[in-house]
Amino acid sequence: SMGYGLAWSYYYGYLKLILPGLADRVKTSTFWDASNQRIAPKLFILLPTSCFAHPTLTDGDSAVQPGAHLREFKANRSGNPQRVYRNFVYKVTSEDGQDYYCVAEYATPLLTLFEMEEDTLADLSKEEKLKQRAIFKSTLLDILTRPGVKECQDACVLLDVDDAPNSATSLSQLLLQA
Amino acid sequence: SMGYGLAWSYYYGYLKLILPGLADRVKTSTFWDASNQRIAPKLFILLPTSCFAHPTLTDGDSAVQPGAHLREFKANRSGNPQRVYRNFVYKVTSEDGQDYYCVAEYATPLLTLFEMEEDTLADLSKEEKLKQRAIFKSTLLDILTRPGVKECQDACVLLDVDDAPNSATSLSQLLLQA
Ligand SMILES: Nc1nc(=O)c2ncn([C@@H]3O[C@@H]4COP(=O)(O)O[C@H]5[C@@H](O)[C@H](n6cnc7c(N)ncnc76)O[C@@H]5COP(=O)(O)O[C@@H]3[C@@H]4O)c2[nH]1
Repeated sequence: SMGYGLAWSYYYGYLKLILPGLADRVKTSTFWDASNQRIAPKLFILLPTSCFAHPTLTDGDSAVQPGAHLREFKANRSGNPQRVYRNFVYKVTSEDGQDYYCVAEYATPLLTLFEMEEDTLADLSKEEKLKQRAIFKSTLLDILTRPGVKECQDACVLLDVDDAPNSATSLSQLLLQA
Repeated sequence: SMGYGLAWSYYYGYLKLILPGLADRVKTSTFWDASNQRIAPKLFILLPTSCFAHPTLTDGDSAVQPGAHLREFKANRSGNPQRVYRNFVYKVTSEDGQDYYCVAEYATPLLTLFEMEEDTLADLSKEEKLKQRAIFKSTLLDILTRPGVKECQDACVLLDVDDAPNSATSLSQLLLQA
């Protein structure tokens, strides 16, 4: 199924490559000391319930402020020498005025499901999209929790984002609580 | 099915983004004048029959020599601001000593199918891998040949690569003939 393949693609083509060295890139960034280590050495992966991913998190919630990119990770992959992978640090401010930083982004494969639902040529109904989203998430959890991938499992957090219009939780609140 | 989802992901998450501006990035590169325009303003997408993609094309055939990267394309995508996409130019020399250049790479989603087949947790036999490869290719052709995507269709070429051990055609020959 689609969600199954997208989860494996996300693991082999991305998480397996970038997660092992992520904590080191966080701890050697300017954010580590500047924030008194108020930045988790992990990737927060956002899973919107609608599968719609904004271009930046700030577009999704202006209270999630842009920070800066972490150091790049490069690898030869599939005919592309020194392909560039890099993550971005966002800043959220708690109610008592404390700044927190986090490495976060949406799970890009979900955006594909959203775009397919909108495309008349792709054969994807809203129900099927939500079903494939669930398969994507459960497959990813299976991959990340099996023996032997601890360096990936500890290095990322999957967060559901309820983006229904009447949703009670904003992106910034979700990140502050995570 | 997996191949169907990977094809749509490859289109919406990559080809739709990078192909429209590719010809311009080729024609404004140093290769355009340096090679007397012996470089096609297109992306050659290699589809190995085994789905195995070498890290670089040179690893697949030492007669395919490294050139250099084209100018980067950046876009805000799915929470990653200014995500970097860039392609690479390779050089092949014909029998009469003429140098030709081409922008080429393997189709990244196929490597995922190969890695899944090797992974005991992923449920993918060799037969199923080949079936999903065929679905990936036919779906991609359907997407690229429908009305309204001419800027993508003219900007890439899909090339099957027979990488069986007894294969008669090398990667360099394939690229010279393309
Ligand atoms: N050759 C090539 N160069 C690229 O820059 C590139 N970017 C994407 N792709 C391929 O297009 C398709 C759609 O990409 P998407 O971003 O939705 O999924 C991506 C995305 O969710 C994640 N990922 C990969 N690279 C990055 C990255 N640099 N930043 C964030 N996420 C990434 O992992 C998935 C699989 O990646 P690949 O397995 O490399 O192949 C992708 C995929 O088949 C590329 N292919």
